[in-house]
Amino acid sequence: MNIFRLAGDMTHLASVLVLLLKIHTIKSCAGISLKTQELYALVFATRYLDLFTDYISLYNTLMKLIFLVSSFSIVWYIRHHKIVRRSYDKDQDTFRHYFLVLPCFLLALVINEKFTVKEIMWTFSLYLEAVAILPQLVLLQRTRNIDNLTGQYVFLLGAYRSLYILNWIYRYFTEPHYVHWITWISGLVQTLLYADFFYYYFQSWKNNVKLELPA
Amino acid sequence: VKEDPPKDEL
Repeated sequence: MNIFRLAGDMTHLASVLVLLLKIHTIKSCAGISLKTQELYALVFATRYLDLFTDYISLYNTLMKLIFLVSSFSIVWYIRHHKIVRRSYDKDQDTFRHYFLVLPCFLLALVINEKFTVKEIMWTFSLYLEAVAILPQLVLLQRTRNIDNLTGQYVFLLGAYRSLYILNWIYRYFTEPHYVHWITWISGLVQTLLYADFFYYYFQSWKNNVKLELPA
Repeated sequence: VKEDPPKDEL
């Protein structure tokens, strides 16, 4: 475990907690894409299949449980909570996220490190995570108004993956045979998707103006 | 068969 990875995991945890906090306290999910949350729940469900078979460390198991429980609770809140669901704007959140699932699955069948069910599901979860933010970014472009918590959520989510890239660079230079092209490329693609959001986030922060994404 | 290293990253 290196500092980049720990910082990455903590940032990822913070992003999920910020979101849960927002939904739980103000009982609203305005500006949040349910599609992205469903994709993230699927990412964790397909990535942590080894939760009960491979014990890595208490930290690893605990974090997996937290991510699974939090991502599914967020989906539950937005879909079923009697107050929160009213603030979900399904007419705006129209990204056809099923069109993301199938290509990622087919790609995982073709490009993977080993042709086993577990490995293919793990690879699928990597590709899906890379594109899972798209419905949320599209929704932000549409609604134009980004409230602070949503902006922080997306920012933390992008920061976590950027820190993971530093972690991969660090591990590449410190651990022999640590080469995972699939992880690195999908992680890089994911981070690049956030690049323009980061740009506008920093602009708004620097000029101390409300975060606006160009249409 | 060399067991491939478990996925230790989240």
